[in-house]
Amino acid sequence: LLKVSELKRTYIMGEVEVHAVNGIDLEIKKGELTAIVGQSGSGKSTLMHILGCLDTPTSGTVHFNGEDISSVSDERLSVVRNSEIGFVFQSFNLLSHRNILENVMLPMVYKQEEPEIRKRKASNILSALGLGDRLLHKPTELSGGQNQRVAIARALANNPSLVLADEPTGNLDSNTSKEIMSLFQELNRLGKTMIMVTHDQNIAKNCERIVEIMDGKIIKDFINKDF
Amino acid sequence: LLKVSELKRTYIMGEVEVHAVNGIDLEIKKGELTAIVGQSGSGKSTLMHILGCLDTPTSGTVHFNGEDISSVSDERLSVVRNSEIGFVFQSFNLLSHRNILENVMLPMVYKQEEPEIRKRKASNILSALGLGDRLLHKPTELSGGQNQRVAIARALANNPSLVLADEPTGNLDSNTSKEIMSLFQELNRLGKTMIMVTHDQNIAKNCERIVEIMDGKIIKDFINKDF
Ligand SMILES: Nc1ncnc2c1ncn2[C@@H]1O[C@H](COP(=O)(O)OP(=O)(O)OP(=O)(O)O)[C@@H](O)[C@H]1O
Ligand SMILES: Nc1ncnc2c1ncn2[C@@H]1O[C@H](COP(=O)(O)OP(=O)(O)OP(=O)(O)O)[C@@H](O)[C@H]1O
Ligand SMILES: [Mg+2]
Ligand SMILES: [Mg+2]
Repeated sequence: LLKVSELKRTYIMGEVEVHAVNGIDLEIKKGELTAIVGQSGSGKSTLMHILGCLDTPTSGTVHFNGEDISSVSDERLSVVRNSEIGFVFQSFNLLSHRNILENVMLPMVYKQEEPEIRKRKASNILSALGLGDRLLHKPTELSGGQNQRVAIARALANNPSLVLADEPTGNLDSNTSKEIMSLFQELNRLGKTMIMVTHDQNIAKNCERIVEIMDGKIIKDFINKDF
Repeated sequence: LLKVSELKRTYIMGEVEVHAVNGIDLEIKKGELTAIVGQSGSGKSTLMHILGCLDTPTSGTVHFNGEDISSVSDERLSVVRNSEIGFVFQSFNLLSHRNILENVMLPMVYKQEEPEIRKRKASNILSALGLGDRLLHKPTELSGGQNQRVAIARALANNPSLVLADEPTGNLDSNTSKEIMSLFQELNRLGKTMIMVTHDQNIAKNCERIVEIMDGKIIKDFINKDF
């Protein structure tokens, strides 16, 4: 499904060069459930943004469903991303002036369904995440963990075939985290490819494959035997 | 040090009333190391904001160092807060247009030290947190966990006697989390009173007292025997 080769992403800041991703080869198969782990600052979010077609590499190639997307137009990248990929951001990226129902409905415009259908789907996902009684509230009127769940709901709104979740349980207690992981496992059983960055051992141990990043490179990539 | 009685904080949103804090009695002794735990949405951050003099209750009283601060002027609240309290926010609240050194120096104006001294202190704290080579970078140029560490550094900048940390390791890998907890334990040994909201069992088990919140009320409050 996803294949990156000799991937590099460098940030240039005046005299300083930060090699956030410094030579990564990675192949994600359709339907895999993968955890990406590693130290704070090791390059996980940068890698996720490239895998999720939100960023282009400094060098190297990215293939999504066989198509080379490392150098396509922004329009093409946007079409691929919005129809196929759901992204849960580490810092949520919600619109603070819209309520959570509107926030979740936002990506749905790409599927061109009736507003009533979109509204019902959005409220269903939010209710499944325990937020059914807060649909008309804005992100600023909710707790950190509630906002994290809205970000997860929005990533799932378009029924994407690939879900990338960047630390989806960082603000959640262990019970709510377990519920989120069960949801992700269910989506994986339904055929979705899932890649999640996590610092939580309980999440990582439930993934079939674990990739460890250090200083922008992969240092470990193994199948999880306990899976 | 801190004493709250029959504390309530209600958010009124049109027809809906959210009882975020719904009757809490709590006494924090000087020098205690306390963890606050509980489900997402249970009222932890709301309670922390009141304890940290960032918010006033709907009803009930708050005493800090013997002074009733539930109904003092905003000016008085601001003086108490800036001289005595360091707060690590769940969503960091950093200034994105300033670099991290400036962000950490910001609260230091209240101590009225020489700019050179403030600069050196700020760079020392940031270096201790592994960010010594990124001092001139802005929050948008750093990872989630790096930003979390800047938020921690800023809370400590004024050498406060009370440190309130709202989920200080949510974006950190286990190694970096351990370093943060060691730092907090060291600050506690030096006499600081520490209160941290955490979902991380490894953090909670290292605290001498654990308070559990559910639906805006305290359901458990015990001394940690393994401490
Ligand atoms: N500004 C607000 N307006 C309305 N309701 C609010 C507001 N802020 C918080 N709430 C609500 O108050 C309740 C408690 O929120 P709080 O942020 O204290 O929870 P929390 O325990 O910190 O949760 P989390 O672990 O998810 O961070 C939640 O139901 C939340 O939606
Ligand atoms: N816009 C940017 N400009 C400059 N450097 C950046 C930028 N974004 C990230 N970096 C740097 O690239 C490196 C990798 O960042 P990245 O966000 O991918 O880390 P991460 O593994 O997700 O960390 P965390 O676990 O803390 O979220 C870090 O050193 C970070 O400071
Ligand atoms: Mg990250
Ligand atoms: Mg909170």
